[in-house]
Amino acid sequence: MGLVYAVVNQKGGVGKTTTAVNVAASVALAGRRVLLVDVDPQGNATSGVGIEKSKLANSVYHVLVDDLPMEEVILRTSVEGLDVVPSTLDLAGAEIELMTRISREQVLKHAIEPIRQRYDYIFLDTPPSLGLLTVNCLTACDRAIVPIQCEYYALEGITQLMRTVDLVRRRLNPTLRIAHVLLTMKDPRLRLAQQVEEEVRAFFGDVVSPVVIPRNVRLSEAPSFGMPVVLYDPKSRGAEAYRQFALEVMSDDSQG
Amino acid sequence: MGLVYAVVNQKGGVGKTTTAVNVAASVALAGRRVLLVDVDPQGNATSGVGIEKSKLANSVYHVLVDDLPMEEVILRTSVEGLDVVPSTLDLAGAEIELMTRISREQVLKHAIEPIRQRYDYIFLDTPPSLGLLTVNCLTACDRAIVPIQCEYYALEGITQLMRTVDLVRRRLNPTLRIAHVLLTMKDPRLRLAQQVEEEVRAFFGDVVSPVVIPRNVRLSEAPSFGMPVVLYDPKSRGAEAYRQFALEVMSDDSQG
Ligand SMILES: Nc1ncnc2c1ncn2[C@@H]1O[C@H](COP(=O)(O)OP(=O)(O)OP(=O)(O)O)[C@@H](O)[C@H]1O
Ligand SMILES: Nc1ncnc2c1ncn2[C@@H]1O[C@H](COP(=O)(O)OP(=O)(O)OP(=O)(O)O)[C@@H](O)[C@H]1O
Ligand SMILES: [Mg+2]
Ligand SMILES: [Mg+2]
Repeated sequence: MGLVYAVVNQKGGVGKTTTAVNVAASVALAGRRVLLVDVDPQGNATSGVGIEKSKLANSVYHVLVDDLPMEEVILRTSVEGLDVVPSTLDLAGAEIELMTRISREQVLKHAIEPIRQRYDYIFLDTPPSLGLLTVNCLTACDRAIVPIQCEYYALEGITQLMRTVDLVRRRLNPTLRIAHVLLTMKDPRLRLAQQVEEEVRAFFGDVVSPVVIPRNVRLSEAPSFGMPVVLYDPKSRGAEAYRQFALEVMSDDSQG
Repeated sequence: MGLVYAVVNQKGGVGKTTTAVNVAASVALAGRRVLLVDVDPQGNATSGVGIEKSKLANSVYHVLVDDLPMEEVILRTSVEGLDVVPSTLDLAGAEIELMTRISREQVLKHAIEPIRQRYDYIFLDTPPSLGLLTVNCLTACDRAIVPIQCEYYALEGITQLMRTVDLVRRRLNPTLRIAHVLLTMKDPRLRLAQQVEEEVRAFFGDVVSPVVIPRNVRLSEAPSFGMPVVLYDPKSRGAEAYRQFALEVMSDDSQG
């Protein structure tokens, strides 16, 4: 029964898209039915799974703003079992257009309801902000995954993120919880990276995954070929780490 | 006469804050009077110059939303000649609060006018989005600096950024132009980084600085000490590259 995960962190460039794409692909390759919804106007998740954006007539924008049924924009990808709801530049105008709508924070949630049963997992990629698009994702999801880059600046945004998650839980989505914190881009040779990991584990405790995603050039090369790294270079350290993390996400099920 | 530069790119984590902080500091160390305005709710530029955010009563939020004169929030930094207008989490609420104001895109521009004469250069650090805060910075500035990370996903956002700059130029700020494109975090060993550099130079031509900022761990360590890298480790490759780039920015003057 479609479990919805939002991948969130308003700090930019921390690996949200890389996590959404590679976890979704890994879970699909493990035989589950998966949908990836790109809710970022940049559309990186869309091109990360090989969709050519310039040819698209409809996208998630039309679902949110024009109430187009989500099933009309769902596309298959080159990964067996992975579908995607693409995003284009149009989405940049959605926040302003949704601002005055009744229950503007729940538009995505209502759009996902009709197709939720068709998937085992649904992953939402969010933009680097805590605006209306990200709030829609936090309202529509069951659980959040928070990638945190092993860098000093990345620590600063955690308070703001926690406040927003709390606010959404209290007002819009009572069962919302942060299911996983994932440390990303870790270069084990750097003392700073080690310090950041220690601080994050001290702050979040067991929610922090034992899997740490290493800095790995294959992860940044894969999007230029329109493929998740688990297909582009399945033996790379980046692919291996995301497969491990995907197994952890899939084991969430049994905890309910 | 205070020349205002906005450092912009809606793609997250590309080095906007690192560029704003280190160019501002380098220009100040070269003897100019410099103001750094942090217009990002994350407040990374504020902590990047050593300001303790939790102790601040007022910030850029109060300037934008409560019309507090900017001179009341200007702080000195540990860098001789560099002042800062700090940002705190309050700023996260500013976009919604400004949304219905008369000439909401020009609030920052009007706030800077009274203090502009006191500085030779003013640098604006922006959040990873093209919302009202960034539009305010593009409207308040004379020129834009666009950092572009040497990564595939970083290429995707360029069209959207150019559209927004064009729109602001036509409607709000007729003299706005992109003065510098700066390639950041380049690891010269990676083929992908070389390809991205070639594409960016082909697209932007001479606007792309001959200076390329290398990936350099000293740049990411410096903020944890609350110092620009040009103070933390002046001999590092990162500091040297930003000093070079700052010289290029200062030579803009003579071109008017
Ligand atoms: N573990 C890694 N090792 C090396 N490069 C990585 C890794 N994870 C992500 N990258 C690269 O770093 C950049 C930032 O990652 P990504 O775009 O996934 O972050 P994001 O949080 O989605 O960014 P945004 O805030 O703009 O949405 C991308 O170019 C990506 O290819
Ligand atoms: N040349 C570099 N070499 C190594 N690390 C760097 C370099 N430039 C920036 N960094 C680090 O990379 C991370 C992203 O940089 P920075 O925060 O300046 O980007 P940004 O564009 O301001 O991000 P945001 O979109 O969240 O505002 C930071 O942790 C920073 O310390
Ligand atoms: Mg992303
Ligand atoms: Mg920044």
